[in-house]
Amino acid sequence: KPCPVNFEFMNYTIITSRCKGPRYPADLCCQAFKDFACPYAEDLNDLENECSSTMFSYINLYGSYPPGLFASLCRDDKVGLICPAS
Amino acid sequence: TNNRYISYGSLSKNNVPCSR
Repeated sequence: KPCPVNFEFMNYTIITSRCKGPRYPADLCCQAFKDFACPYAEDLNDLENECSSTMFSYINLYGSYPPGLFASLCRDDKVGLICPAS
Repeated sequence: TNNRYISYGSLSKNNVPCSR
């Protein structure tokens, strides 16, 4: 099942300008990640498509982040990372 | 109400290298 969102040419500076190594502070990185990803939450949470894998490939590519950074850094609630009310 | 979230299932894709 293809991803309906095109993650290839998106502006990742919302993440890359705020989440920086070598420390990758969790508060900044996770908030930046949510600011980027929350608009696409429904498509990302659909594990029948490739959206999530594709998005992380580009995030890691544009930000040169270590694999698994956001998965190991970010925890909110038992269901996942809570998105701000729109 | 706001019940939007990024699931951990989705987040776990961050661990999978794209070549796999």
